[in-house]
Amino acid sequence: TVIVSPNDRAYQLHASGQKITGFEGYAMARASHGVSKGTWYFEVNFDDQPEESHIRIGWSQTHAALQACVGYSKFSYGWRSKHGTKFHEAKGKKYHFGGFKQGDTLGCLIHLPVDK
Amino acid sequence: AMRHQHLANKDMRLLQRRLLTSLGDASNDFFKINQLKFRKKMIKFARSRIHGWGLYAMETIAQDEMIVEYIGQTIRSLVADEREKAYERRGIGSSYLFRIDENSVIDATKRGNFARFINHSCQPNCYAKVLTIEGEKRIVIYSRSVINKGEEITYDYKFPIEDDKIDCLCGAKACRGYLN
Amino acid sequence: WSAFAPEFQELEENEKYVEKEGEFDMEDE
Repeated sequence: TVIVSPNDRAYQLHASGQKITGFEGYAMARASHGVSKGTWYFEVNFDDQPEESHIRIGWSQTHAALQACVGYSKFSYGWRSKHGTKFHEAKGKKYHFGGFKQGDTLGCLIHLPVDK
Repeated sequence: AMRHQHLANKDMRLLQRRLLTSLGDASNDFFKINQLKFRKKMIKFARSRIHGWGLYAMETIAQDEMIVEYIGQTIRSLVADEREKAYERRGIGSSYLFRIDENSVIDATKRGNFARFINHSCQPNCYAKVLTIEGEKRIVIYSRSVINKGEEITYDYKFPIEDDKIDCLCGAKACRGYLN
Repeated sequence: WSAFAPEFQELEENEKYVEKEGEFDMEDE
């Protein structure tokens, strides 16, 4: 079963099973399982969003720093709850107007062509 | 706990004694750091022969005395990396970023106290020590030898070695030539 | 001495910096 990795994550995040909670500045946790080819999709429920807080979710290689947000470097691709902006190498681009919030179910798909 | 069972009694006593002394040090440091606030008068700010401005002893300071706390904004390492790039882009001189541990840095570039003006020397009369007080890590500058009245306060910045060098102006006999 | 460090703010003790949401962003459309 895919869970939040107990060790491939920033020490200050609280994670247990498939649930993760962050505080203060952005920090990252990766899943216990990764993929390297083919087309994959995962979904999460956005359970709780305190006032003025936001999350970013997406896909990350193992090289991406844990003490930053997904989409900060060339090793990861992020989607932000605020304005629905997508990020890669710390550059935000318009992607999904209005963003997402608590109560939404978020889906992330990655397509890694097998023959490339 | 598992390890303790394997420790012979004598080691256990040694371990306990070491624990107590370390606790003792911390509480002693805690007491001394609060004294620190009232002892700022023993140093003054003035032009430095090393670089720009510096801090000078206004009285003779004994060895291993707490002199001043290096105060600034506590930030995470990656935030410090981003700031260092931003400061360089804006031409803000040598950074006043002081690494506490692998996770955090104290940045005194824009907010902090005058400890940021203490210059580096390769043969310093002070040293910096990271104290953990009530779970919070703080940086304190201690005298490493007796400092005479009128002497400039200096400590070794211990900057990491880098390719693009910053010349060292400390003028000490054993000067290493560069800060980094 | 704050005159020698533009817009320098003196602090009595360390201040924990509160990061912004866009702390790590270079550009944000």
